[in-house]
Amino acid sequence: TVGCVVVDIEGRCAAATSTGGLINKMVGRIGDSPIIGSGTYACKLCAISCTGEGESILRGTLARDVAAVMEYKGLKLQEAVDFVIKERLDDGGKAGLIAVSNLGEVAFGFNTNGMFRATATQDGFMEIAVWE
Amino acid sequence: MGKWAIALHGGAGLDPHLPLHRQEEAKNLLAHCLNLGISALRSNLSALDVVELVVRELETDPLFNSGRGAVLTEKGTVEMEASIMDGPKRRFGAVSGLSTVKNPVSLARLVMDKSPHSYLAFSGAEEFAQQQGVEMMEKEYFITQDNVGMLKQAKEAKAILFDYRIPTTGLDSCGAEAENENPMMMNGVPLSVYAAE
Repeated sequence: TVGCVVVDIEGRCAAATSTGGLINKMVGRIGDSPIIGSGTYACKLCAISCTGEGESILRGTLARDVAAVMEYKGLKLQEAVDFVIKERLDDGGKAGLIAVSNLGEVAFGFNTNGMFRATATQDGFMEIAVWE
Repeated sequence: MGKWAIALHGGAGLDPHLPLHRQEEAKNLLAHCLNLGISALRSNLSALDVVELVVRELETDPLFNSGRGAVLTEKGTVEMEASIMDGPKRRFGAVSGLSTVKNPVSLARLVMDKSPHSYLAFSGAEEFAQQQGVEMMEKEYFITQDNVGMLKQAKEAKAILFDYRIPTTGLDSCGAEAENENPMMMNGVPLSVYAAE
């Protein structure tokens, strides 16, 4: 699974996710990536793209929940990501996600042992990483 | 005027023994795609255009599980899916069950922009792709030796695996080396049979 989230200088957020799904999956199986609110989501506030065990991400509506706790609980982006990864994945569910906010922030979180990721902000921050 | 920001991923869940050269390969691709996105943002492309541009690049490289390099179903076929979402208007496009479209994320964009719907799947999505004239490939284009090996090992392990590369036997030291340790389990099989996505 691959994904990208962006906020541009006009403050517009967008997200995209693409995948082949699970190795040895049943024919016809749909995962989280194309399901808006689960593997992919963008609104005025933020944009999110998820990866991992699709069925857990679907059950947890992970992407929309990041936006929802920002909107209704007033969490900041990284707090929202940490909350959702910690609280919204069912037992044993393994996933990771990346996110940006309309304030030009980036965040990520995962409960697997690593996630291929790259992040950058206009302030000059840049990180390319694999592990914790 | 706000500030731009960008993030991209290539999959979660990795074998702790991932060989260094594979880590470097992945980091190089991530750096290439990050720089592609940054220069697009500096040229004032919209967020929507930038996410499509970056994911297309990731789909085209066989390293990660999407587009070329997508993993295989139990029947050894490819069924790709993708979605794209535009935050300000909360518009979105999604596709599933693609087996010949070179860049699924661009077809998802066309579903959003050029169809009366938000989600098309399987034969309907493939038909729409033909109508829109997007680049379509022979099925073999998507199937890499790596993926054939992964499917074989997943079948031997009787497991359905997410976003992992299973080294073909003998290929990676990580498989042999990890076998000696008492393996952590993931998806019902020892983590040691995985190599990173």
